[in-house]
Amino acid sequence: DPEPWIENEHLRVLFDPVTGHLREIQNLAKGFSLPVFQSFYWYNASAGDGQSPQASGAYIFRPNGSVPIPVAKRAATRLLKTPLVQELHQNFSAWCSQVLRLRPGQPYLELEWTVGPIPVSDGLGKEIISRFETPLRTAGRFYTDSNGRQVLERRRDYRPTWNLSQSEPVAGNYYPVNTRIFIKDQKVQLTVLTDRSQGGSSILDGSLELMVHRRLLNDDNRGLGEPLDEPGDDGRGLVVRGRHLVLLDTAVAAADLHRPRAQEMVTPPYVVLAPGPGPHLRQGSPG
Amino acid sequence: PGDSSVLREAVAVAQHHDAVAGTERQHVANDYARQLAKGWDSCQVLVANALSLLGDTKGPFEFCNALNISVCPLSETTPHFTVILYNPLARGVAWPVRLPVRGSSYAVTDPQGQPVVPVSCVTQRLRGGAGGAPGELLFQAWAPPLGFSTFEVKQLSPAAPGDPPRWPSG
Repeated sequence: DPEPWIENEHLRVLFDPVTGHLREIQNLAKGFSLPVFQSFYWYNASAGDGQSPQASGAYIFRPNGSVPIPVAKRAATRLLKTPLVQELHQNFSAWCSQVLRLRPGQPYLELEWTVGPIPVSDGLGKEIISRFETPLRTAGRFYTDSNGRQVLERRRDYRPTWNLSQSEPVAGNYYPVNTRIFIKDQKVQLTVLTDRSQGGSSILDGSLELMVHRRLLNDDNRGLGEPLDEPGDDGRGLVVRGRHLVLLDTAVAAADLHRPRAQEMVTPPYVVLAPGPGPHLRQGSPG
Repeated sequence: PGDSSVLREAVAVAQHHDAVAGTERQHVANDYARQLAKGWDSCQVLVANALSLLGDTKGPFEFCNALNISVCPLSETTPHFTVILYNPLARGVAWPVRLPVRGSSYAVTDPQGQPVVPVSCVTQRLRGGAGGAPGELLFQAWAPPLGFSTFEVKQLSPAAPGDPPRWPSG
């Protein structure tokens, strides 16, 4: 497809026809768009170096460089459009894929990512991130929640309560994300909701990233005595699947959108099945 | 008898900083998961009992815990089943339901007995899911605040020819 896209009544999402990456999100209701690139990268987990013997491990996130490596430069893609869902399937590698979905009536883009088993036969521990890049002028600022409630402003290489001399340009800027992370300028806000707690940051202006999976080969010398190397049932390493909801709105209206969505993310409706006509429970009503 | 104290106990144990942060040894992490899974199972019996009371029925209920990888034995093998959507939020929600199925077309009726349209059947080949079914049934459901909705699903035609059954891998 020369110009792959998916849309619903709220959003139109464009993809790069060559690399298959997310390229732009258009907010149809409010008539504005934002170029948004998203892909998966991995930080090479430190095993200790000349500066410090500290390795990345269960307690410690310490990449051995500030520039993460792309999982792949492009993705093989498939497009699926039905009346109830439009989705683009991206296959970055045997251990990294994603489905980007729009459904009628949903004012957000759903990214269902599947990562693992993380290959470590090269002897390198890996910390996998999903990174979003935009032209937003964020001046080093980004926002993360605390336990799903108060959102705090974060500022790169800075702490509000003491003079920080930054020794870890990446790890020193990672914060806990329990439900949401966002970046914004005066007009536009890009919010990403998570379906579980993850590490998050904004290492470059206009970008935000979330750590979705890790597989490490060294103990971090905090008393555990084993690396964070979850073999999973088949011993090949855990496969993890999760969801990120991407919301693009004006900065003033963004909270109206992400607050109810985050509630649904944390306490979604629950499906139970029964054979045949099943029970006649207290009936629901549309809407 | 269903019992929510098993899960309450498991969640209480998992308040330990190791469980919260993932800094425990592997065998301890496995044990936290085991306790939580046992608690989950015991709560599902409790929910099934509640549904039986609410519906004056003894019908068996099935909780498909692996819908995220398109595995649900009941919807994959039964041509006639009911989907019960429980909404824990204090406001009504519309919710997309997506179930692995073997048939190629289905009729869905809502709590008022009206047909739900549209209903989509998509091939699962795109998803490469772990499930055994060749396709997925999609429809838009909804549920009232803190309440249930039941949607009846009937298969209209068998699997599309040439769709070999794919057994769950692994």
